[in-house]
Amino acid sequence: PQLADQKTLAKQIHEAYLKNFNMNKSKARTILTGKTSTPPFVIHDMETLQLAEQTLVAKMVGSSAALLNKDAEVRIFHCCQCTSVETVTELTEFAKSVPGFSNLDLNDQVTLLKYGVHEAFFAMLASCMNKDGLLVAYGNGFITREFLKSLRRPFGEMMEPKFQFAMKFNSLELDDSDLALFVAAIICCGDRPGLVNVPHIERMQESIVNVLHLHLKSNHPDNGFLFPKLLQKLVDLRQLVTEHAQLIQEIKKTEDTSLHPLLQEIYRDMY
Amino acid sequence: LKEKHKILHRLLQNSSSPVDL
Repeated sequence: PQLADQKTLAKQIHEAYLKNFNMNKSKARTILTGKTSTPPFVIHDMETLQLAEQTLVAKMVGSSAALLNKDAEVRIFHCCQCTSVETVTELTEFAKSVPGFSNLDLNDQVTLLKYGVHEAFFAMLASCMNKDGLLVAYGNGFITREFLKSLRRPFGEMMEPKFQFAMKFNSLELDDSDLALFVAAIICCGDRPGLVNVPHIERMQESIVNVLHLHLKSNHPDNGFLFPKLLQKLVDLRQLVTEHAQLIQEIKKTEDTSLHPLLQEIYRDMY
Repeated sequence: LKEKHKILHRLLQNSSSPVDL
């Protein structure tokens, strides 16, 4: 009976993941490996960026008059924020579908999301990356790693650590069923600062991590070290988010750009 | 905590209210 319960939990979490996220690894890999009828538009310099802004991005975030006068770095930063905000809303819906999450104290739900959403976001972003670039605008665009790296300080430093993480993470060859459980494990984490009902969350975390372990054994029978490797990725993601949060604080202080209110809430008093 | 995270709180309580980009 316990095994049946674990399989049901894995299935529920996988279904919630497929239902709530617009992009997933399977879709992203289809596009990145050229198996779609229309390939993504490649953004590799200022000219192609402008072309993309007139078509793909205009559809995505609308064209704001205030943004038109800003430099390319600030406009790209704005697009990154829009993607983050959309992903946070998707992650919130996903979290609510994880059995037990909605029964938690509401303050604890807020805390788990505050600390978990960026770790989950960067884990899922890896699905949209290869060594040369990143899928953007719902898979309709592909922005090159070199172009992102060439942006002026501090914006040029923003994505490179995510690419470095993604290349190692992608070598684990997880599929969407594995990622769904991994993302749930990131969110249901009992050691976030300020949690009220730690034992309740630890019980949830334990059952999700157990299911993840079991699922990896059956889905990747030839890779016995996958589970400990993934636990290490949880540590790496925390470090990645800490550095990202510091960079955001620097941008806020030194650049003439605004931070979305939802992201302000999340970054305020974070680390 | 809920007071300092009004948008997250709203998203948790009401899934049908979108966040402006």
